[in-house]
Amino acid sequence: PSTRSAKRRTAAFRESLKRHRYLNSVFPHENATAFYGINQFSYLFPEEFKAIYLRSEPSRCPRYSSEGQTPVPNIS
Amino acid sequence: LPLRFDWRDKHVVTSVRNQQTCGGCWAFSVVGAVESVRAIRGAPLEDLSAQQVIDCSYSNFGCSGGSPLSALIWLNKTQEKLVRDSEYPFTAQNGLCRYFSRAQPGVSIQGYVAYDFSDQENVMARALLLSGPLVVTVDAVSWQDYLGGIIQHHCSSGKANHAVLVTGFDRTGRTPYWIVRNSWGSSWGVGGYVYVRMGSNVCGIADSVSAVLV
Repeated sequence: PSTRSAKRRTAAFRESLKRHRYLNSVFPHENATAFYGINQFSYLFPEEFKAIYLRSEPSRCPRYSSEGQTPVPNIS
Repeated sequence: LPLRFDWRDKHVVTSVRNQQTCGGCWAFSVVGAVESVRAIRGAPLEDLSAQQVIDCSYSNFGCSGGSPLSALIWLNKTQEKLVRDSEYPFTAQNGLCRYFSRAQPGVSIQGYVAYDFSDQENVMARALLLSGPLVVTVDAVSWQDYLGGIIQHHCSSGKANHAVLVTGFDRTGRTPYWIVRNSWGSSWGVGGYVYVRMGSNVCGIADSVSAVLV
C-alpha cells in the first residue's frame, strides 16, 4: 500500500508541475501578477485538495445599497 | 480612502492559524474577525477558540464544512461566548461541544452585517475601515499552487468554496489589491497571506462579505 500511495503522490506532484507551468505562462508580463509553484499542497490532486481544504459553503447576501442608509452627522 | 490600510499595522490581527486537514476555514475566518474587532474596541488581542465554533455551531458540519454566515447567525442567536483558544484548543477534528459556566470569561458578538459588494469594492474598503477585518468567501481552487504576487486570474466569482479574512488593501501600485489572511499556516503564500486584485471581484471576493459587531 505504501508503494501505491507513493506512486499516487508522485503522479499528483507531476500534475502539479504541469499546472504550475500553465498558470505561470498565462499573462506572464502583467504587473505584479501572482506566481505559482511547489508548496505543501503539491502532492495532492486538485480534487483531493478541494475535498480537504475547500469546505466553505456559499451563501447569498443582499446587495449593498447606499439608498436608505442614513449618513452619520459630523460629530466630534 | 487611504492608499494603503492594513489592520495588522494597528496590531489588532492575530497570527496566521493552520486548519490542517480540517475543513474549518469558515470557523477560522469568523473567529479571526471577532478577535480583531474586539481588539479594535480596546480589549487585549487574544486567540479565541475556532474549535468551539467547529464543535458547537450546530447549523454547520464541523471539519466537514460550513458557512461563515451560518456561524455568525448562530453566534448572534445563541450569544455563545467564545473562550480563549488555550481553554478550548484546536484538535483538527470534530468533537463534542463543550459547555462553560456563565462565569467563564468569553466574547459574544452584538451582531453582524453581511452584504454582496460586487461592483462596489470601494464601499467594501470603507466597510473594512469602519468595521474591522471582513469575513469573505472566495473561489480558491487555484490557491493550491499560490506562492506570491497578486491574484488576478484563474478563479471565478459566484463559485465560493473557501472562507478567509480581509485585513487590508493596498492601492499604491499599478494593481490595487486586497490583503487577505488565510488559515493554511504561515508557510503558505506570503507568510500565510494572499493578495487579490481589487476592483474586479476577483475570485468572488466581494460576493459575500460579513462584518462582526462586538
